[in-house]
Amino acid sequence: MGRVIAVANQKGGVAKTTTVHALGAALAERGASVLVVDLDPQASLSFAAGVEDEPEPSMHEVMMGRASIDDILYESHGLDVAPSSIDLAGAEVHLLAKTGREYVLQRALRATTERYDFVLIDCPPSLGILTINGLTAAREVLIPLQAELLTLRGLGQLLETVTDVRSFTNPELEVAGAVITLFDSRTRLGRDVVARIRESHDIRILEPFIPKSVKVAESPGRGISILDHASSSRAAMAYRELAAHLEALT
Amino acid sequence: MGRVIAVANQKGGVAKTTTVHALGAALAERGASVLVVDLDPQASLSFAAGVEDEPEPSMHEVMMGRASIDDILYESHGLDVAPSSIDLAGAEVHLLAKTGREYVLQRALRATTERYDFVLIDCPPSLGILTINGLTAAREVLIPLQAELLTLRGLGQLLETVTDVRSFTNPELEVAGAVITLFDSRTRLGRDVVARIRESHDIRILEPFIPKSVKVAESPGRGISILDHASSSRAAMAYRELAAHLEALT
Ligand SMILES: Nc1ncnc2c1ncn2[C@@H]1O[C@H](COP(=O)(O)OP(=O)(O)OP(=O)(O)O)[C@@H](O)[C@H]1O
Ligand SMILES: Nc1ncnc2c1ncn2[C@@H]1O[C@H](COP(=O)(O)OP(=O)(O)OP(=O)(O)O)[C@@H](O)[C@H]1O
Ligand SMILES: [Mg+2]
Ligand SMILES: [Mg+2]
Repeated sequence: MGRVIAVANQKGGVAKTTTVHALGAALAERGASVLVVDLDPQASLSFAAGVEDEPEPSMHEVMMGRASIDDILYESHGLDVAPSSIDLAGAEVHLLAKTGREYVLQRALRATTERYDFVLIDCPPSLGILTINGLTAAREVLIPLQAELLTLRGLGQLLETVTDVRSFTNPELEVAGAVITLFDSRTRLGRDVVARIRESHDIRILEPFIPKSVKVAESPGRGISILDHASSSRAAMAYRELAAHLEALT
Repeated sequence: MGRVIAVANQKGGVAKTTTVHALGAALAERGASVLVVDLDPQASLSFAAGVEDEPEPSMHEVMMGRASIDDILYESHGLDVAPSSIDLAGAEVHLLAKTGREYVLQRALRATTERYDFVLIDCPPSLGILTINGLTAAREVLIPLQAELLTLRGLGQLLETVTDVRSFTNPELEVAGAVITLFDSRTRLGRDVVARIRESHDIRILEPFIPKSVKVAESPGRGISILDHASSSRAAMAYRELAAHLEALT
């Protein structure tokens, strides 16, 4: 039975997509079979993994019940990708009117997770129905956190949402931990915010922190993650170490 | 009649909130009367402007039709702030079932805009019903863009949404332009992406670019924008220059 991990944070731009892509690639490099699911209508993960624009069918058809995950799979550098497109925004409106709307992704993944060691779900920057589907389908949630004040604020709201999901739709959901991303060790702000996180929230902070590096921002669009684009960079090494720690976390 | 400007981009973390706060402060410094509206359930702008957590009533009550903008106003360092709270996420579900759902903010602002020279609306990182309300209430949209590949991808989708809003709910909506934020002049990536934007989209890029600076990330939570926190920093000067250009743009 594969480990299904939602990567979520309603704060925008904290490296959710980058983490799913790089962590997925690092787990595949270690020999694991990995599926990454793009649950964001912006389809950043699909773009970063080199999938052509507006794939059809995509996660939109899966969330509307018109296709299975197997119908939409792409293969990209050792990863299976369930791509998304802007149409997925339309599924949000459709889902809100549906009974059992929180369980659509959980049901769609049921037949698939057996075949993978890891399924990583890239959530959009909101706590809406798509993220709720991601949290309901997953057994674990990984929270990328940029060590800055504005991103710290939303952590409490996110942990409350996780508690709600655990009591209403998914009693097995656990918080795997937070990953500090876009970390700049040269400034005091980063260290101060991490200290605040440790004081005010009861959350495990996974090591290592992922350093900020322009090489990471260069890799999307070529279909490759930072692991292939700049294999010996500190960010690539950090994602490899994170993958090793995550595997040991069962 | 005040200028109502929506600051929108569904890509997360591109400095929408920071731009509304800093630009609003810069316009107020030049003697303009300014209202900033927080239309994001994450309430980042409210936090950055020093409003206490979970203000009640807030934009949630305004979007539910239970309060007016005047009922919820706070004053912060020369700016009027219409704050938000996480409850606003509940208004999204409520609005979707309502006829005329796109016009709620436009109607709520009608009595208010007369009193201000500028009304700046901070939109959430999505193209959902709250952002559609922001685009329908505004006459202009300002698009913060981080010069990176993943953020470039969404620009086409956003401009299509603006075209839809113009043909369905708000024929007066104009694109004021894009503001390049979090710009790091030391890397080639930033310059390359800006060149791509100019090639592939017919959009005015407002000058100056806003430089990346840790001082900006330090200021939220103290209630002050970068203009007060580090008044002579390059980022503060850039926002002042942007304010001058925006005023000249009518
Ligand atoms: N370690 C890093 N160093 C430098 N840049 C990074 C790093 N991680 C991510 N980025 C860049 O930061 C930006 C935001 O990352 P990303 O898009 O993965 O965040 P996100 O949380 O998925 O955003 P959204 O909320 O829009 O879904 C991207 O341009 C990405 O390339
Ligand atoms: N010029 C800058 N230099 C350095 N940091 C910046 C700058 N502008 C914004 N930031 C920081 O970048 C992060 C993202 O900015 P901000 O929250 O304003 O973006 P946003 O687009 O409003 O995000 P969201 O999509 O979650 O609403 C914040 O931590 C902010 O403090
Ligand atoms: Mg993303
Ligand atoms: Mg914001």
